Amino acid sequence: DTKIITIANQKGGVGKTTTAVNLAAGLAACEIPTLLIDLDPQSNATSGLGLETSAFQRSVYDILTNNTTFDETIVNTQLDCLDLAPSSHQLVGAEVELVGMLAREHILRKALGEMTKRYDFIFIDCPPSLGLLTVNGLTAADSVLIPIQCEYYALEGLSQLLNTIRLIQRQLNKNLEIEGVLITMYDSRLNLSKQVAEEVRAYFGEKVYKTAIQRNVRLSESPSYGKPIILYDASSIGSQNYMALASEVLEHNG
Amino acid sequence: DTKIITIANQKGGVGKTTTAVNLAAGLAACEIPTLLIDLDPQSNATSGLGLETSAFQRSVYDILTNNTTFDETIVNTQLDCLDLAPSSHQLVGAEVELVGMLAREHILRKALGEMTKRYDFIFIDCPPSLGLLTVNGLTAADSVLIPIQCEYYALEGLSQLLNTIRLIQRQLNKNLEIEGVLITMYDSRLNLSKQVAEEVRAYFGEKVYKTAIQRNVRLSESPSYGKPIILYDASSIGSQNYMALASEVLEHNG
Ligand SMILES: Nc1ncnc2c1ncn2[C@@H]1O[C@H](COP(=O)(O)OP(=O)(O)OP(=O)(O)O)[C@@H](O)[C@H]1O
Ligand SMILES: Nc1ncnc2c1ncn2[C@@H]1O[C@H](COP(=O)(O)OP(=O)(O)OP(=O)(O)O)[C@@H](O)[C@H]1O
Ligand SMILES: [Mg+2]
Ligand SMILES: [Mg+2]
Repeated sequence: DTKIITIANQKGGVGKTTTAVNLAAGLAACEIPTLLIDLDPQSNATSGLGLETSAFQRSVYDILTNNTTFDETIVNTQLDCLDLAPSSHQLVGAEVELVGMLAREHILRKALGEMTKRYDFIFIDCPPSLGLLTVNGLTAADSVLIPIQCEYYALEGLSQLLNTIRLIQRQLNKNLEIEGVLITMYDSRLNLSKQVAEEVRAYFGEKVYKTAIQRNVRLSESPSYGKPIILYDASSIGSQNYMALASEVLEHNG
Repeated sequence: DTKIITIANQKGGVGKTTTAVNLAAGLAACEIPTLLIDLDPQSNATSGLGLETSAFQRSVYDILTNNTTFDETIVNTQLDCLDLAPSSHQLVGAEVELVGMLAREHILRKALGEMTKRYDFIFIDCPPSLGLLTVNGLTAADSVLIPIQCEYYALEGLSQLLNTIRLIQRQLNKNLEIEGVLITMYDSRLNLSKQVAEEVRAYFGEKVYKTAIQRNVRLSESPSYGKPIILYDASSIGSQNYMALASEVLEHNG
């Protein structure tokens, strides 16, 4: 069966999309059938894979609001083993639209139903908030991967995120686990980076991936070429880091 | 009369809070009475000024949901001329709570009423979304200051933000203007930084501040000491940049 991993953190700009795109691409490069779901109205994961939201008739918005199936939404990417369920700008209004719906937190989970037979991994990229889009992502998932930027403000938001995860485990998805905690934008020249990384490892222990993603400009250049790092610059430290992360994720999941 | 400036951009991690805290502190250091309103459930602006949300009975959440006044909420900071209306974690649920309220977009604007006589500038720090908290911030404001990080993904979200601003101008706040566009985390060693800055200046022309905020680790260290940059390290490039920005904002506002 498939493993559904949601990538979430309400703190903005911590590397959720960069991790979703490059981890999914890393696994696909190893011929592992993978789906990436772009649940963020900003649709960065969609453009990070070189695709334009305006090119699609249907998107994740239609799945959430008018019973469209994943089958009708999923598109191919430049990597054979990687498919995408694209975002759309209409998702901006989805949170307000979902509020009044019945079982509004479960819509994504129900829609995923059959898809789990087709893919070994399904990743969900979330927006920087704890609203109904992220709640749908956490309710649909087997586990959550938490990127944490090596910055002070990024540490602050953790307790709120863990509270939300506990709430989801109690009320919406009792099997939700923490897949892992990923240190991102690590810069070994900065004391702040080292301090934050130490605190994260002290707080989360075993859950923290051995791989820390280093700050690497090639990672921030690659979306402007519409390519995951493995296709843009496979020799870069950023690409090596994400391939190492892919192996760790595979190890944890047998 | 006072000038109410909302700091908004739905892209995460672009420097909204860093700008809100350090611009407000920069003006206060010039003895200009300033209020900072923390509208983000993450409450980074509150902790960036060395304050703890749990220490307060009332917060912006109470203003939005149960008619508490700003008078009852505002607290002093380390700077004589800077006051803060603190955030609280309860704001996480506010967007859903606001959906059903009458004139839900105008609550903040109405509550600000009398406050405008006390301060020369009021800044509002927004969360990374275009939900009802940010909409309240844009409806209450005279103008919006848009921080843009020198990154590709940060450029992508601009058209969505401008669409939202146009919508607000048409339906909720016809006097809303763009106060300015601020280039943040500029690193002159990176081509990507230069390219993005060029594109921003080409797109926004005169609206872009002459001051670009450079990437400077002292800016990301200062919140861990609970101090705005001017109190943490006034000689740093980050502090100089924000003081230069403060002068530009003063120039634009007579
Ligand atoms: N390791 C890294 N090195 C350098 N730049 C990075 C790295 N990881 C991410 N970035 C850049 O930092 C910015 C923020 O990353 P990203 O957009 O992935 O974060 P996010 O958490 O998805 O943001 P949001 O909260 O807006 O969804 C992007 O411009 C990205 O290109
Ligand atoms: N010029 C700068 N140089 C170095 N670091 C910076 C700079 N500006 C901001 N930072 C750091 O980058 C991170 C993101 O900035 P900040 O939190 O202010 O952005 P934001 O837009 O308010 O984020 P959010 O979308 O989560 O509200 C913070 O850790 C901050 O300390
Ligand atoms: Mg993202
Ligand atoms: Mg912020």
